[in-house]
Amino acid sequence: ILDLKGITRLYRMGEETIYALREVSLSLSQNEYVAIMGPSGSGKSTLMNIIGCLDTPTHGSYSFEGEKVSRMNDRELAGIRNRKIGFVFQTFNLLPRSTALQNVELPLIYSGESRRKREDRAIEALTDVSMADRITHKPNELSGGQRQRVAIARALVTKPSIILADEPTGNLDTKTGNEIIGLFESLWEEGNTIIIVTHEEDIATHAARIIRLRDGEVEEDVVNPNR
Amino acid sequence: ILDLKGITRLYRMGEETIYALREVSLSLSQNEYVAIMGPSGSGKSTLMNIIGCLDTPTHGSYSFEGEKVSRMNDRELAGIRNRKIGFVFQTFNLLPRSTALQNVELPLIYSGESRRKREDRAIEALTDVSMADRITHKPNELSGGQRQRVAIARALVTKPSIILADEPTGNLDTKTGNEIIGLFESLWEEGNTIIIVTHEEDIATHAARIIRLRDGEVEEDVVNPNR
Ligand SMILES: Nc1ncnc2c1ncn2[C@@H]1O[C@H](COP(=O)(O)OP(=O)(O)OP(=O)(O)O)[C@@H](O)[C@H]1O
Ligand SMILES: Nc1ncnc2c1ncn2[C@@H]1O[C@H](COP(=O)(O)OP(=O)(O)OP(=O)(O)O)[C@@H](O)[C@H]1O
Ligand SMILES: [Mg+2]
Ligand SMILES: [Mg+2]
Repeated sequence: ILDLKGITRLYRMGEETIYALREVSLSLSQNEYVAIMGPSGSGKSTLMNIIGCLDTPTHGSYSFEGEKVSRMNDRELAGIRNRKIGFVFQTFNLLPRSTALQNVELPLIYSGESRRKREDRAIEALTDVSMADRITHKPNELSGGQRQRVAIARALVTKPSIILADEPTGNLDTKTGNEIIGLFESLWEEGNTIIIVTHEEDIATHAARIIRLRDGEVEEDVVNPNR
Repeated sequence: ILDLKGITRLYRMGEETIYALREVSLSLSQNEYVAIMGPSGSGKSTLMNIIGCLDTPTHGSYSFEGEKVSRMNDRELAGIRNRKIGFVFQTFNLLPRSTALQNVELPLIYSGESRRKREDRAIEALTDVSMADRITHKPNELSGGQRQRVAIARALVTKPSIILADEPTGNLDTKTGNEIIGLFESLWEEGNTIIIVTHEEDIATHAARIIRLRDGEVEEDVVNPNR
């Protein structure tokens, strides 16, 4: 369903050209569970942003469910981002003046459901990440790991079939982190596609496939022998 | 040098009172190496902010080098924050419109040194965290782990004797994270005091003492048997 061919993403800074991604090719099918790993600065978030239609490659092509993303109009792109993909950002990107509940309800505004139903859905998503007792808190009234969990709930509230999570457990203790990975595992068992960027080998062992980046290139792309 | 007695930090939210910290007492001596652990939301960042004179407790007393912090004036507090303590924030808090170099130079503005010397010091600090090749980048032109390293360099550039690091490796791969912990270890061997909040047992094993929080209280405060 996701087909990347020769993807290059570069930045020109004065005299210098930085290759965030260099000639990356990979294909992902429906219902895969992939971990993306690699050193700090190796291009993982850049790759996630291109897969999530939030960034455009400088060269190469990306097809989403058989259609070239470069040929889609704004409405089609918005449709993918709002309904097909749930994105957990490495920096959370919560609205600072809205409560946890309001932040999680936001993606449902486009769904056409009643206000009551949206609120129920949002509370359910927050409960799934053990945040039901903090729904009236704004981001600056939450701990780092609590903000991370609100960002996860917001990504999952529309029940997207493709989940892109950029280091979703970076601010969580082991026990809470394992609960989140358990949540992703059940979503995977329901037929969804899970792509997680992680630094932690413990988290990566749950994935069925591991892709390792180094300096903007794919260093390794293997089936996980432990799964 | 740091003496906390009966520290409580609470927040009133409508009908509810949230105890971020409840009756926390602990003493830290010069040249200790302490890891603070505990579940998400257990009060670790709140404790760090009080130790770093960035937040005031609701009850209890805190003495810094023998003097009650509650009796210090703004100038004395600023002196502690700018010269004695280096703080790595869980959310980095970099200035978005300044480059990595400018962000790391900023704490030196008060030092009275020449512009040339400040720049040399900042480049040295950025080199210590392997960020010498990104000094002209602004935060939004850096990866998550690169921003984290700029925040670390900024905390260390004034050569403070007390280093407070709130999850300094949360966005770093294992190898880069170990380099940062190695850096903290050498600073410890030079006689400085290191306090690290971390979720990772691997990181905590390097500390000489481990303090565990749960629901705003000290659950455990032990010498690390592995060290
Ligand atoms: N301004 C605030 N208003 C209300 N509650 C707050 C506020 N700031 C923090 N809290 C609450 O205080 C508790 C402790 O927060 P703190 O940030 O110290 O946790 P933490 O241990 O650092 O967590 P994490 O590991 O997730 O970073 C949390 O339950 C949080 O929701
Ligand atoms: N706007 C930009 N301008 C210039 N360089 C950039 C820009 N954005 C990212 N980069 C560079 O591209 C490279 C890849 O960044 P990316 O955020 O994808 O890394 P990452 O693998 O997610 O790292 P981390 O594990 O630290 O989050 C980095 O070296 C970064 O400095
Ligand atoms: Mg990243
Ligand atoms: Mg915290």
